[in-house]
Amino acid sequence: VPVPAKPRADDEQAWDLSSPELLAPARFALDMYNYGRAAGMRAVLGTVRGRVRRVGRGSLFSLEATMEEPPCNDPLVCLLPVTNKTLLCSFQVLDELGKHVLLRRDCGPVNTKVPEYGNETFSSFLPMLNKDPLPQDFSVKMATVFKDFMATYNRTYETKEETQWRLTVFTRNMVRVQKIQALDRGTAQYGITKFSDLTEEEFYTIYLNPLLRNGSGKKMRPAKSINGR
Amino acid sequence: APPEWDWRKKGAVTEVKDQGMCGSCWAFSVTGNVEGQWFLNRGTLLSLSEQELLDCDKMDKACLGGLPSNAYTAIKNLGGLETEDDYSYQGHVQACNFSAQRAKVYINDSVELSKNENKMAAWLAQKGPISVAINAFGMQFYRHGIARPLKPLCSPWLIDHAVLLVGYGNRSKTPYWAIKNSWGTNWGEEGYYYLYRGSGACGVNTMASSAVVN
Repeated sequence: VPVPAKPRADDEQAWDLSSPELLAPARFALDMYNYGRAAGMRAVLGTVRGRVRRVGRGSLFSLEATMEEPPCNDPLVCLLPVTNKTLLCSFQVLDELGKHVLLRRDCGPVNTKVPEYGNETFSSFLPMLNKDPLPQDFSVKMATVFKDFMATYNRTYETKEETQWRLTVFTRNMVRVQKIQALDRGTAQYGITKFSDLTEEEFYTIYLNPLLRNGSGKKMRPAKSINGR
Repeated sequence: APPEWDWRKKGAVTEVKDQGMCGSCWAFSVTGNVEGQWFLNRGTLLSLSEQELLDCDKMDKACLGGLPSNAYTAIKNLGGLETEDDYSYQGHVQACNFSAQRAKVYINDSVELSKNENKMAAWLAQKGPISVAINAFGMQFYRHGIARPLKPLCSPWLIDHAVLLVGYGNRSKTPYWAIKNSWGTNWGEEGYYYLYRGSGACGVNTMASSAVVN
């Protein structure tokens, strides 16, 4: 349902739902949202509103969309059958010469307040994305960096869709790296590693050890303290 | 404790290993500790088998995770550890194929260490590398340098990765722990992670332990 809203800043377009320009980025965002899901488990797009900002040779779309999650009755997949669930998501999709890159995806229950764009604290963490204009050929640059990553770590992906998805994850991880770097008070340098194409969930599930959260398990006797020499 | 210490320079640490796509960090942390204890108490550095723990330590969950305290108990009950060569790493659980005759090392006990990082340093310098468990915040993208994440982001209550302390020191006045990880040599500083020392960063002092070899 179109929800007219007045523009927030002179140079930004008003939320303009009727613009066919939104169709392609909205569909791309939905594909990325549903990536890896079996048929019948995919969410469908509800209401969409968006605005566009010209950046370099492309356009940066900011979308707010409701995603209708399908009911989940498979006892193997979910513990409790869930009736239809609606999530409110905000996406940022860069379209450069027809090539889409998903830069941001934030979703939450409909009643969660979506962070306001232009929130200074938020934007201060994303200097890369807040350069105005975005670096020229941002997606081309990111694709080049991603190709280097693939060559360095000998990465291959089976399908074009998988490659597209991993580029999206890689790009999002570059944003996460900036946050982690900004919040480290030591001398550590964070950046591209062999895990840069994994989502946080994948990394946690594959490489980390959730059992450790339950504490140290069986009690061991304390070590004798070292008598100073 | 001495101002700095590094067991790598004293021959007590084997090469950096790679756990692969498996949550078996607990096994690598424990074998690294037992390798150090065996070297310091029996004089020989042997590279020991993590696969034996994945397959035969029924208290833990192989690639789904495990606890060092359980692993020490399993090594004692099994009767020891085989070498890496005799029971090589596969990166997924298989049927237990342990043979007591092939075991090259044994342990007598295991102990829990103090949570005081100065005492931990003193213990490490005198007794050997220490098995610890930390919050792995930021490690997915760590490249080099001394990590010191903000405490709320690297909470000591959300421990999720077991590693091995092999030394400590200072780099331009910043105190650090030298940590042997098990993600291969093409991660971090040749496979090592350096974490700020003295503030309980990422819970490094919450689960320090060691095997005991008489």
